[in-house]
Amino acid sequence: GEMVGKHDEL
Amino acid sequence: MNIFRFAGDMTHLISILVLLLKIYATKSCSGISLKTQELYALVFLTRYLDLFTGFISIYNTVMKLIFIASSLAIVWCMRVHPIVRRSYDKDLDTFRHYFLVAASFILALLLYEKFAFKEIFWAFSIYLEAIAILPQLVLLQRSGNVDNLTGHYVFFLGAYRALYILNWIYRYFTDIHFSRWIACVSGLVQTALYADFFYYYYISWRNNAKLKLPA
Repeated sequence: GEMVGKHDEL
Repeated sequence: MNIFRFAGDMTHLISILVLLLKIYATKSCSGISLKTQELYALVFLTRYLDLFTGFISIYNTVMKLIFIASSLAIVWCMRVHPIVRRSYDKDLDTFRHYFLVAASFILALLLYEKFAFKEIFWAFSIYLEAIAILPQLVLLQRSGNVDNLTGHYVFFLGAYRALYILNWIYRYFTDIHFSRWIACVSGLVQTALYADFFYYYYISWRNNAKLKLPA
């Protein structure tokens, strides 16, 4: 899931 | 990773390759805004601060390196390369892009996901990317006729973020924790800025005529 601060997109 | 995001990244990569092709093939950067290129270099440098500290995937790291290297190479070409720099439309590319940087930074200090150094710079890079195309769009309107490669470059650049919007919609429905409002709203603004360009690009494609933006 998307956690704040983990930016997996370019 | 979903097909929309992968297509978006590939479209973004294509736009950069088209620009590099134009500069390399014609040894000219006429019609290209150096200010927009400098803003993109700043976007990538402030967004990919975690390039060496965080690891997501080989693909993610490689693409970040390509985006940083290509944006810096284009700025170098337009500023330093003895032949290319001569064709830069310095007196047409007069947008005061420092205001765009200042506005994005102030907004990033007000609107962020978490008040942390990397998060503020991430939000800054998202806001700046949304408006970084403005000097380029203004230059296109001023320089009248647009050469094909420049037109394709701007088209792919606009299309990539439109594909990202589909990616965010997809992730909204599939990724329960997904919350990326800053990127979504900013991406919508970014894509909306291309609306009139997309219209004139479509008209030029349909009439098989030269791309022309009204002054």
